[in-house]
Amino acid sequence: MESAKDFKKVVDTISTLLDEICFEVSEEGIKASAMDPSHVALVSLEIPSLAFEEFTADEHEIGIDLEAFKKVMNRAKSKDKLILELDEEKNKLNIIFENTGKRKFSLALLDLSASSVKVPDIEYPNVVVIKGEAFKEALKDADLFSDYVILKVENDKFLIQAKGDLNDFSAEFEKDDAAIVNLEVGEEAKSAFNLDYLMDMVKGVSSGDIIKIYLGNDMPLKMEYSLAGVNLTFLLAPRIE
Amino acid sequence: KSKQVKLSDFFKIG
Repeated sequence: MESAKDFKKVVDTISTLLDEICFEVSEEGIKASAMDPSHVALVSLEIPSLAFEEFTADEHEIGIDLEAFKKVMNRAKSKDKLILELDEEKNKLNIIFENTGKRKFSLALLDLSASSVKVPDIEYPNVVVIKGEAFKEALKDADLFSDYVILKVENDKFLIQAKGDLNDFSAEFEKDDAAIVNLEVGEEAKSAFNLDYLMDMVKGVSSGDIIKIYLGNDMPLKMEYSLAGVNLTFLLAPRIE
Repeated sequence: KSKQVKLSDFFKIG
């Protein structure tokens, strides 16, 4: 992969929600999906072979401890290329940073089987496409006063609200606002979500990234975005009165 | 106050 630093953002994001992951490798690319230990969030990723500068693979399941993977990826420097290489004999995944020389980390494989967890195919009445930075900042604002946030769609507006014991926060995005790329409102809806989870889900998002949010009424939220050619999908169960 | 529910409360999952 061209940039190890970019891929680090992906590993940073999934490792806040998951402890371990089983990468399903095939000729088409790499995919994986898993629920967090408390079964509140689901993380799914898909890396098409095209996202790699070079990709040679046949079918394998590669179980990895994400804490170790994150530690290694944190050592990536800008301009490092990333090479992921399976050593079947030693049962290790080699993570190689290539730049002025080569640095190789060998991670022990975990005996995990590919998860049967799939993102369910649900129709959502509302879709918000928003600049990642604007959404992330609004979550940080909401975090000042509460540990959960209410996401609402009404009258062609997307609202992010937090109610503390004494203090409140509200962000409002209209269709014409610069932060909004697209707003499809089918029906008024509102759902409440834990802020720690939501902030973990957007951890790797930086300015220029666009997030797609699917929202229903007291329904799990679905979120999609791409980082470094990696397609990420998240589901988050709501808080319910 | 609201209560956190699980994804399995909505879908057959996992």
